[in-house]
Amino acid sequence: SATAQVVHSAGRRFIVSPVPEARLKEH
Amino acid sequence: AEDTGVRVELAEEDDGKKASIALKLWVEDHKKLKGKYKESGAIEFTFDLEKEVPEVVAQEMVESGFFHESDAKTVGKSIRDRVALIKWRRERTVSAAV
Repeated sequence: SATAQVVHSAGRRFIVSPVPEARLKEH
Repeated sequence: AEDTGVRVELAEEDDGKKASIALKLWVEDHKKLKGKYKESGAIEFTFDLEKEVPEVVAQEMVESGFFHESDAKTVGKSIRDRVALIKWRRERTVSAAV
């Protein structure tokens, strides 16, 4: 699964990954 | 918690002791956002329950290009609601143990 990463200037790391499957089916 | 269209969930098991916890945030209802949300995935980040402020993290997400400035308040509130729930559950677990 595609995972990307963005590090904010203040040092916090944001890791982007696919939305959890279970949540997509709820709607 | 009010449905802001932005979902925040625990990204790891909460043992009730760790100061920092991993959270995952994603948009469930794009219509509720004012700005365009370019990211289609979930954003995982670590949040220090004692020291950090949800609105600051939301602003960092805006500055990192995930959200439009006009949605910073909505994102901050979504994080605040989840953090409040985590803290409430921790207090309940502690008081139950006493």
